[in-house]
Amino acid sequence: NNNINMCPGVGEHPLQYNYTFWYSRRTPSRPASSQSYEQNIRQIGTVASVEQFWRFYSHLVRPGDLSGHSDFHLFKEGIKPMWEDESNRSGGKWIIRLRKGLASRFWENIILAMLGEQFMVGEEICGAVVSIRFQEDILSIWNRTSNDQMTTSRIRDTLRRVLNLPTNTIMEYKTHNDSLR
Amino acid sequence: GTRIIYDRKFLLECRSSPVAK
Repeated sequence: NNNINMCPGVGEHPLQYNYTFWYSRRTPSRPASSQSYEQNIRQIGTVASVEQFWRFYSHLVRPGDLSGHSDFHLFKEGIKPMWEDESNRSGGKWIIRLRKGLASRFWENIILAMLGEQFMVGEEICGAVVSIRFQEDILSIWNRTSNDQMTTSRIRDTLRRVLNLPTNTIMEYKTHNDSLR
Repeated sequence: GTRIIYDRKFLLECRSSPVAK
């Protein structure tokens, strides 16, 4: 389903926002330019309720079972998972690097916290990404306003709580501007 | 306005009982 106007079904539990799943995969020979990124990323479905989320999610491959250089993105409907999107342009992301084997569990926990509005930062959250790489996997959560320190601290603290991260986990905040340079 | 908040436990319960409560 790529419907723009997904609605909760009768008796279902609505989400605060609709969310769209995206998938991207890069072949190592291709350059990582923004154009090829846009060409390689595709929408795979939008959900509007808790029940729609589970129906969709249950059919997806677990990220930890993906091979190569692949990403799942879950973003609020209407926000492209690219820094160029207006909602992301002044934003940034918290990055958590994970050793192999942890991605599926942490990805599920981060997206449940996002769908359930556990971050308590108003409109600030844009989406979350799990990136499968060769040596390690990377989780990130994107927000709109990178220079709003109250918000970024609150997101970090919520992440620590909901993910119950190993104590030696390093969390790093990057503005999308920095990523661009 | 009011926000729709769900904790992890509730979301997981919805997974195991797909029929609306």
